[in-house]
Amino acid sequence: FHLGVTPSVIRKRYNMTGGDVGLLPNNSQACAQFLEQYFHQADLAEFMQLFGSSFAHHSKVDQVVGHQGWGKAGLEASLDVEYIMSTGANISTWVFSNAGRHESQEPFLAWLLLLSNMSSLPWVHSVSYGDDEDSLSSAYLQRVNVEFMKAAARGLTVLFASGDDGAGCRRVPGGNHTFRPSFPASSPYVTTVGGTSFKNPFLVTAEVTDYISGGGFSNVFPMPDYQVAAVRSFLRSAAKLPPSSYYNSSGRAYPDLAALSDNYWVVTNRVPLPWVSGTSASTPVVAGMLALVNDRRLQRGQAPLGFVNPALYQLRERGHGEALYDVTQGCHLSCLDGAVQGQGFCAGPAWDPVTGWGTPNFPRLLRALLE
Amino acid sequence: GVAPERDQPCRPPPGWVPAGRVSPEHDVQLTLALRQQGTARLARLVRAVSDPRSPRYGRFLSLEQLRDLVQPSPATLMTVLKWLQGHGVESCSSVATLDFLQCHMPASTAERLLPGAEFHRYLKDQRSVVRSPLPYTIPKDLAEHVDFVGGLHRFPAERNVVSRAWAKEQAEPGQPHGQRAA
Repeated sequence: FHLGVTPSVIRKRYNMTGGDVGLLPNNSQACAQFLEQYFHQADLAEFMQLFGSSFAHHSKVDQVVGHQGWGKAGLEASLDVEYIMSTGANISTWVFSNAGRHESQEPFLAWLLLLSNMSSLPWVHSVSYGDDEDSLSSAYLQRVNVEFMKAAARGLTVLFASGDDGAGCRRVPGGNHTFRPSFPASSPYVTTVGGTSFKNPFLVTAEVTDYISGGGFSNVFPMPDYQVAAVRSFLRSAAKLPPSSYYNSSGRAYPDLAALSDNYWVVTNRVPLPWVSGTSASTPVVAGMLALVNDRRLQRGQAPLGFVNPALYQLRERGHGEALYDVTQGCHLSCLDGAVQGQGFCAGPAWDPVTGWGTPNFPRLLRALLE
Repeated sequence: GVAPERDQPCRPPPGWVPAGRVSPEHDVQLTLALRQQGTARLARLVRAVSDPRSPRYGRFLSLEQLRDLVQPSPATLMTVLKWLQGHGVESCSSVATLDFLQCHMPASTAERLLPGAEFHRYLKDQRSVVRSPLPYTIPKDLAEHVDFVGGLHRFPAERNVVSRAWAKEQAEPGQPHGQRAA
């Protein structure tokens, strides 16, 4: 049994062995979050001392882009760094920090400008950021979406947390409820990561949905070609669907995949903290794994993964269905009203809008993505 | 003028307290998203380099090649620079892909540049931001050259994804902290 998620629990659940660590000096990964938080190198060192004995790892972030002040470490900043370096073990890691920004700056926009201004960047980016789609102008949404296209054209893999509101909920004019998609999770050009829990929270067992796992359909971006078949299959076969007025069934559907998002241990300000949850936890875990896949691809002289969604949605038809554990049990939350009674979508076979294709079975995923 | 972001909410999110309009000489930083070229070609290219079945899978662009694909047209660059210089805005920096401009200027200049905007300070906990509670406009002949102007309406992210989920547990009355795990 275990008392919460640590790197060894994650590596055990996703079948990562001691040999699944980075070997190349010129591979790299990065995390970014925009809550003006700092992380402390000393926390990372302590975290690795406590939890990193079963695998080779770096104990230091190699590069911090932006301000790194001297304030208290933030929970989210600490979590991002500690877990991307646990699955993306022994890989050079950058942190994009916006603490101490100019008071009229938009931190997320500033990060996008950095991507457009740096010729050498890590290949994989884990980003804990999300806003309600309906709180952003269409000009902004469309332009930011083009920025993600630019990143994909350069071979960057950009992952976003799917959010912690389940399907979300808002009241539309007239008083009815509808689900509330999150952005950039709803961009067709990013890889969006949902969340799961262990079926038995104190054992390394199968996973079920984490009820907070963000997921649904964009009201702005049409469904991209690469996921039409998978989503159509879900909409056709789902045992139970919310009323169609609650979501845009022709919109970009997300998440794309998921990982554990419940009850993490994090070291922050020298103190190990339990019960830390959210898709901000699952996103760096997946990001680290994809950085490790890049490590192997680069060793073979292959290109890095780049925008991974087309490959991800082809895995099953190419006979690599085992690359992901299919999470088929549980639903996520949504509007508390008579129509949906707090329930959004429910997980089902193959792709679903709660956990996507499921959670990584690393060795099989590696084999599939090396092909 | 034209309001590029007419549908952008300008209200401050809950918790941000208005602290008055900033002084006319207060320095603000604006980010101009310049209209790019070649976005349709860019979308086709992304599809080709990201699909394992495509012969061009993995053939990614360098930053310079990306710039050549998306950089704004000379007309866009000239029109925007002339507009900025016309208002005395000199302190700008661009990015390698030339499709963003970050400019510093006094608030009074920004309010002339973007009619309708007013720059106010807002406070929350120890944080302070300067935003405009009123929509901005740009001259009509700029509308085809500027996607949007950042630094006016969107507040820093509130989603502390981790703590909210935790806070949710806190907020649910009667549910002991560890029950969710149980």
